[in-house]
Amino acid sequence: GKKHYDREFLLQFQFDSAAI
Amino acid sequence: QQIISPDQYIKHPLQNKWAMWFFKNDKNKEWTANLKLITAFDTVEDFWGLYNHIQKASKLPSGCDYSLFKDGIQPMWEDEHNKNGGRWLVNLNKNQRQTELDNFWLETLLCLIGEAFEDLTDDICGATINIRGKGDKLGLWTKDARRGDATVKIGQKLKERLKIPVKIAIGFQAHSDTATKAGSTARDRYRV
Repeated sequence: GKKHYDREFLLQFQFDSAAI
Repeated sequence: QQIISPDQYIKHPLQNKWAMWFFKNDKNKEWTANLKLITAFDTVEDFWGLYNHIQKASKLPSGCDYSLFKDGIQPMWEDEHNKNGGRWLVNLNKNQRQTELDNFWLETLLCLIGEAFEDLTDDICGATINIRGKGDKLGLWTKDARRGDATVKIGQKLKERLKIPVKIAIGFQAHSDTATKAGSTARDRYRV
């Protein structure tokens, strides 16, 4: 499927990435 | 025993794999020697890991660029994917480095990795931010300057996402025009 992400969806991960 | 939901360990895949490049102007070296691939990524989480780790565009010295291109496309006119293409160009004045530049660049990155151009994604090659003393520039690069309808739609989407006022026009130049036009700027093929 097509993976189109809107800005709000993308922004919610900004400060999660350090944990991954 | 703690149960971890899949959302906590499965990264969110992107439609495309993207490569981030850094250019630093060193006049003692060849242009291509100044261009370095930082890394490529294909998940939302890896994008943020990179973005949070590198210097903000507004803090780069004059003469530097960041570029984000689809993996396999080099951020230069000569690349096969770019040679028939062009760029939507957003010129920033000196004051906008502090107020707009980082927002414009992040918003452009989110448009690219989130596929904001939807069914026109195949027209998109990447984007570049140029930090320059005389004024910074943001460019969104597409693969075929002759595709008028698609190019205009991409420009309209970019302008909308950057919240550029309707009365301020942005222009699109073909790389072939820019490359042959030494000194002054190339004419705009399209404006929105």
